[in-house]
Amino acid sequence: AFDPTTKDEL
Amino acid sequence: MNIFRFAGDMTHLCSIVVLLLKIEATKSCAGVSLRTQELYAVVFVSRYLDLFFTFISVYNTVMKVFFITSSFCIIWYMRHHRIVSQTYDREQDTFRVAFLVVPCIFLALLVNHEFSMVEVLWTFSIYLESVAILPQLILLQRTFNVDTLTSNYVFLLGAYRALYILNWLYRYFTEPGYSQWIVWSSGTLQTAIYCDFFYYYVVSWRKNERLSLPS
Repeated sequence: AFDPTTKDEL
Repeated sequence: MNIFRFAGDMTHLCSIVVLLLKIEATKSCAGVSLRTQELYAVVFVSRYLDLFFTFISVYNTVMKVFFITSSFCIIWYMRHHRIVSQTYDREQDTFRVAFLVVPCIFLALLVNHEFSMVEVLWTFSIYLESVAILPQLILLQRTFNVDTLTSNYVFLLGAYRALYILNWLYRYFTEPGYSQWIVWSSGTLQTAIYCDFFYYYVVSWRKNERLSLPS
């Protein structure tokens, strides 16, 4: 599932 | 990475480059709020700290470097360039940024995904970006000066926001378990404030248009 702490967005 | 996000990043970067080129071409920053530009620089620095210790992709790293350097270039021009710095409306650009920064720091300490230094700073940057354009909006409401804020700058800002919202919708419907309440809520607030800015931009543009029409 998506992990909100991965910062793939700028 | 989806096309909406890529296009959103491109229009965001282009908006900063367009503003920088306009300032360089006209050697003037009349109507531009230095406080908003400084808030953007704080947003990028506090958000891209992971530049030094987590590598996500070449694209990610290159874009972060571009955002940080271009925003500092604008600040350098407005503060230190011999000619440009004299065209800065110091007296009008008086928004107290502490009223934005302090609440964002408290909110980031209270509402975040993880209570760690990098995560709280990242969350602070998300909250700050959503209100960073307020000094620029206030300056525009005071001076109606759109000499440097060209329409393509405003259009690119709008495109950046619209594409990022499409990006979040796309990811919500394609990625299982994708939810970013912090980013979504502050991004929605940011888009609402940008719409207010766009409204005042059109009002200013029409006002200047009437003034300059041959009588």
